[in-house]
Amino acid sequence: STKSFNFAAYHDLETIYSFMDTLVASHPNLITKVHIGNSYENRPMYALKFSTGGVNRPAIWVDAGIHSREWVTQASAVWIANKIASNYGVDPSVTSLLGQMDIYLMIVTNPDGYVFTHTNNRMWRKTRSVKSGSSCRGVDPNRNWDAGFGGPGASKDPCSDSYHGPYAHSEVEVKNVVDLIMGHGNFKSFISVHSYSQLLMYPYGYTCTDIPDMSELHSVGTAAIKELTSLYNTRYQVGSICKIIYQASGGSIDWTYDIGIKYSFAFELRDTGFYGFLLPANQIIPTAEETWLGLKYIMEYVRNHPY
Amino acid sequence: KELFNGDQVLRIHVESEDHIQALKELEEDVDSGLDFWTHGFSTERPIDIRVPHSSLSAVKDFLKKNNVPFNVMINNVQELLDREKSEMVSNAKMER
Repeated sequence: STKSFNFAAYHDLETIYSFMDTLVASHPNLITKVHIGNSYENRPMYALKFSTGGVNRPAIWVDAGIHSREWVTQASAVWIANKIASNYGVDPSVTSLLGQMDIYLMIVTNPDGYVFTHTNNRMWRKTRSVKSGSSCRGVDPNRNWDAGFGGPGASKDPCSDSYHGPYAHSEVEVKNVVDLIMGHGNFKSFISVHSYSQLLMYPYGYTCTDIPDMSELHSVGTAAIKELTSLYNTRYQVGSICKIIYQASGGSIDWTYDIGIKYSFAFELRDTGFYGFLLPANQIIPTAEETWLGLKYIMEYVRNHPY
Repeated sequence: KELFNGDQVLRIHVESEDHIQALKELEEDVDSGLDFWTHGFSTERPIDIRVPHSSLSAVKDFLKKNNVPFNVMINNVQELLDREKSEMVSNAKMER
């Protein structure tokens, strides 16, 4: 039962996948597990699809854990999956949202990396693909998208943690998401969840040029963070990737924005340095709770502003 | 299994263009095995770097020589990892 699941703990991939099965079984009319492909090491990749029916409804994408060591993101996504499921039919906002749109939630976007953080190197961030001519493995999957690919803020060195890979979408984990997004064709929002440093960002990262929708996305982001902050007063900054962190090319939300998904955002959850990627498990639920408030605001805004 | 005994996370406070140049130099030194937890060098935001134990004194000396202000955010990464591991074991027991 999902009721006995310990949301305040970090879990391995097997346990998370098993939780997903339980959640789907508990809400068969709301959730399906979409197998979007397999990882480099042949692990299945799943997105949870929350849908109340209809064909090719407008949809919102949320992914977590593309950088495997950012454990609080996978853990928060588990909590959020359960929150969406349990709030449907109870919370008017979630009910109305799912009456009009579908939500796709990918809890473990980089399963090979996640397993590697549990078994070999807790600090692993990248995929696990092998590069010919190099003894170093893996590509930074958030430098591998076809948006300013290979530009500033990504490394051409396969040993670097921000290695962009041999070509755009070379990583099957990225390609699987790209294919799903392109095949679907009706995503209105794409939200990627990372951790640490407490930021909510919008495009661009590959250039410091402002996007045409900057003022709208900035105001949506600011309002979302006001909601997030209302719970525990966690401090967040809002801005474009390039302006509030650094120029970084090949990022997912730049690609989604450039293909026409206007409401593209990236979260950076807790913390700010005292624990880094080793955030104590007792902070999972507070982090997920506050993130949910911000996420919900964005989702409601997307529902209310069709384009 | 890779261990992180004695690795520290340093928080660097960039205050000038000279500091940025020094950090770029540090970033290019791949042999030090530095793991930049936050990227992008600006005076707006601090930069956190996990420094392997073997490179600690060299990196700290380099920062001091270049007058780059820093402090130690995490004194021993492995201690945090051990705590995380034991927490996971105890959580798994609770679930069973």
